[in-house]
Amino acid sequence: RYDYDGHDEL
Amino acid sequence: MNIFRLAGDMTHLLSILVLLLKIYATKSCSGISRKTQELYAIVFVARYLDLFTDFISVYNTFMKVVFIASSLAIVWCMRFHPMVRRSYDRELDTFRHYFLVGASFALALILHEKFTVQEIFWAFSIYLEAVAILPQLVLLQRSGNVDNLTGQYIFFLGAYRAFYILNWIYRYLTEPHFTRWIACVSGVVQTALYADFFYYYFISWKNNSKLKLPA
Repeated sequence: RYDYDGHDEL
Repeated sequence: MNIFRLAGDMTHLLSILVLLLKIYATKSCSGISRKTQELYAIVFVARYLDLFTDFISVYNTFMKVVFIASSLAIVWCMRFHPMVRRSYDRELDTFRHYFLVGASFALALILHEKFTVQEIFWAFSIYLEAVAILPQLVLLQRSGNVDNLTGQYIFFLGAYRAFYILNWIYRYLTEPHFTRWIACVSGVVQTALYADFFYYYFISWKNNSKLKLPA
């Protein structure tokens, strides 16, 4: 899973 | 990725396709607020600054490009396409939307996840998206009648954020440290702004009558 830094939502 | 978020993204994409269909098929943008479209273009450009720096997935990158390109294309059409721009309701679309830009940016300087350029622009885009529909809703109230495609466009636009709220609830329940307060609170406000539109849309759908918003 992506850590917080990358906003993984559009 | 969960079904709620996928449904939200697809509904969002559908709203843009409906708007493009309306503009392309009727060569008219009557009933559409250019100011709202300009705000959405700002939202996507400000939110996807990480387009070239953070690769998350092909889907993520593809959708970001589609949202940026479509929102800029719609604004370009409404400003410069000779036939479309003639049908723009200039005298009805008078909401001072630059206030929304200023207020959202000021709030982003105060409330953000981290004090970095990218995070401040991300928070700015979240706040701006929540209020970007206001010029469009004001225009509809002024113009009274709503053509089907415009009504469907706004319905899908409101529905997509409602799916995202379900997505945030799902992620909060399934992912240990998932917190997205800025996006959640802003998303709830955004969906709430559609509440009265949804009400009149449902009434018109139930009575199979033309959608009319009380002036």
